Amino acid sequence: IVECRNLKKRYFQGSVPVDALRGVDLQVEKGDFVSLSGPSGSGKSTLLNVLGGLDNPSEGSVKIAGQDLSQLSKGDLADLRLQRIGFVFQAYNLIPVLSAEENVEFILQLQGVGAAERRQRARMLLAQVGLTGMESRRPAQLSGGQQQRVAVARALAAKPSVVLADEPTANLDSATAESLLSLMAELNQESGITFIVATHDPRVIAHTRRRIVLTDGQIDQDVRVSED
Amino acid sequence: IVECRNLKKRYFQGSVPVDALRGVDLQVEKGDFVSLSGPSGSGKSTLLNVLGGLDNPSEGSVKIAGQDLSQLSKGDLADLRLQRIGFVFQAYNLIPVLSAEENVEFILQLQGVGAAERRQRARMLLAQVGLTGMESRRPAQLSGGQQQRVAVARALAAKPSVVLADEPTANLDSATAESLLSLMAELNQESGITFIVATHDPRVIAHTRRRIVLTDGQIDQDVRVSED
Ligand SMILES: Nc1ncnc2c1ncn2[C@@H]1O[C@H](COP(=O)(O)OP(=O)(O)OP(=O)(O)O)[C@@H](O)[C@H]1O
Ligand SMILES: Nc1ncnc2c1ncn2[C@@H]1O[C@H](COP(=O)(O)OP(=O)(O)OP(=O)(O)O)[C@@H](O)[C@H]1O
Ligand SMILES: [Mg+2]
Ligand SMILES: [Mg+2]
Repeated sequence: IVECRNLKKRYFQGSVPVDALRGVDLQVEKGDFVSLSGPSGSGKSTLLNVLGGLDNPSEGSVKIAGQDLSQLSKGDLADLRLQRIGFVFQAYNLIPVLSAEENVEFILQLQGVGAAERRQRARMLLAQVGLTGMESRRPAQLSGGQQQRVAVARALAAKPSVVLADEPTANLDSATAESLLSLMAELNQESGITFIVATHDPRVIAHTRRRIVLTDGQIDQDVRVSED
Repeated sequence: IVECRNLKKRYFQGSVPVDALRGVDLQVEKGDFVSLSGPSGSGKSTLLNVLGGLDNPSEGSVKIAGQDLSQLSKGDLADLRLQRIGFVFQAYNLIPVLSAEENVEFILQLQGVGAAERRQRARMLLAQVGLTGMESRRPAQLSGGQQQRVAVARALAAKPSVVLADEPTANLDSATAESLLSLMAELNQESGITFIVATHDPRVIAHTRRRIVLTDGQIDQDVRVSED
């Protein structure tokens, strides 16, 4: 469901090239639960951004659900992202003037989901990430880990086919991280949602069947582990 | 060097009170290296903000280097923070239009440090957190973990007496986190800088002699471990 070939991403620092991705080949099956780890600066966020159509590669191609992103019009790409991809940003990117609940409902509204269902789904997801009672708070009135969980709830509420999560447990204690992972595992198994999770967290990696390690813009390791 | 008594912090959500701190008593000696852990939402950031004079308590008192923060004028408090306290924010709070190097030098400039020495100190700290070659990049051109390290370098460059670090390794891989902790341990032992580190990271907790656990706005545990 997610596929890329010879993916390269080059930034320019003045005239100096920075090769964030140096030729990444990847195929992720529908229903897979993949962790993507590697040193700080190795290209994890860049890879997720390009896979999610938020950024263009310098070379190579990306296919989501069979569609080549470079062949899509701007409108069609935005549509694909809205309907098919749930993104959890490393810096959350919550809308400061909206409450937690409104932030989660925002994407549902763009998707044309009715008001009653939006509210119910948002409240359920916020409850599932442990934020019952905090629905009307704005991001500035929430702790770092609470903001992180709103960002996760927002990505999941949209019922995407693929979730690209950039370090979703970075600011969470063990118990909260554990319950978030169980929620993701449950959605993966029961709804067939595909997960690609960039992470430094060994607990997250332990929860995944497939473990990819990125180093210096290239895949260093791509192993499948048996169920334990 | 850091002391608080019966510290309380109450927010209001509409008319509903939220007690983020419910009476915290703490005494930290000069040269101590303390970890502050506890569930997401337990009050760690709030405690660091109040200890660092960035926020006022609803009740109780804070003393830094013998000075009662509530007795200081606004100017004297700002001065104390500038000269004595290094703060690493959970969300980094880097200045987007400044480069990494300029972000680190910023505080030194406020402290009146000369241009040549500012440059040298900033470069050394950036090298010590593994960011050699990235000095002229702006935050948006850095990975999450690289931004986090600039925030750490900024706090350390100012040569504070006390460093209050809010989850400084959240976005770092094990090797990078380890080297950051060694740097902090070195500054603690050689320069006598006091560290209070809010964290979910077991590796960080393992590096600290004194471990405080906060739950629901109160200190649940405050233990000293022997050197290992
Ligand atoms: N706009 C840019 N200009 C120059 N270099 C960039 C830019 N954006 C990212 N980079 C560099 O590309 C590399 C990969 O960045 P990326 O954010 O993907 O790393 P990461 O693996 O997500 O790191 P972390 O674990 O710290 O979040 C880094 O070295 C980063 O400094
Ligand atoms: N302005 C505010 N209004 C209402 N409640 C607030 C406000 N700021 C913080 N809180 C609440 O106070 C509690 C403590 O927040 P704090 O940020 O100190 O937690 P934390 O321990 O740092 O959490 P994390 O590990 O997630 O960063 C949280 O439940 C939070 O929702
Ligand atoms: Mg990243
Ligand atoms: Mg916090």
